[in-house]
Amino acid sequence: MNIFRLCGDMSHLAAIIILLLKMWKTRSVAGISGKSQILFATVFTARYLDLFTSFISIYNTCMKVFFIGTVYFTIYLIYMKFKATYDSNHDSFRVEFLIVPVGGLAFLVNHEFAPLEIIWTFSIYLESVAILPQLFMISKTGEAETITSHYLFALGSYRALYLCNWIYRYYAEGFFDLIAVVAGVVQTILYCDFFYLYITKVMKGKKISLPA
Amino acid sequence: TDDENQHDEL
Repeated sequence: MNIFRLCGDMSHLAAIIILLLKMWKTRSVAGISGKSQILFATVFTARYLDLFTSFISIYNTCMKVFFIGTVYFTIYLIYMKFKATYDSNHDSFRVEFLIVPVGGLAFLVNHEFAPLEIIWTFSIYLESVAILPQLFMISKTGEAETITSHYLFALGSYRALYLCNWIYRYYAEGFFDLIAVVAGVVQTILYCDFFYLYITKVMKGKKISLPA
Repeated sequence: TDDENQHDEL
């Protein structure tokens, strides 16, 4: 554990809590992509199957359980409790265009051709693109509530901080996981456009609205 | 049981 990794995890945790608070306080899931949340649920479920096979630390186990629990609760809020406020017309990204190629790639490029390892690889690749339905939804509606922007900023920062963690671990421990690093770079790049808008607009008190 | 494939990150 190093400072970058810890900050990354805390940023991820903050993102999830911000999203839940937004939905709970406003009693609305407007502007939130249910499809991205389903992809994240797939990511966590696939990656944390190792809860049953290996123990790393109390911290690791608690975070995994929390991430899995909250993402399914988020899906419950979107598709059941606050369903009336869910904007399904704008959540029209075709997720099969992500799942199929990512699944194929996980089969072809992995550390070891073993079931759990392929599933782990699938989760890493899928996570890198799981935010696309959410970003697509914002580009379709042309705007994002400020609280949604905070959520996305925290969520994007998490993987950017992991990149710092991997650079640190490479020099300090000789640790290098090419699959995670490449996927992490892709994931962070997808947020760059959003980071720019966040810094130039949201930090100056304006909400994100894109030209029609 | 193979340590090499243990992923210690989230």
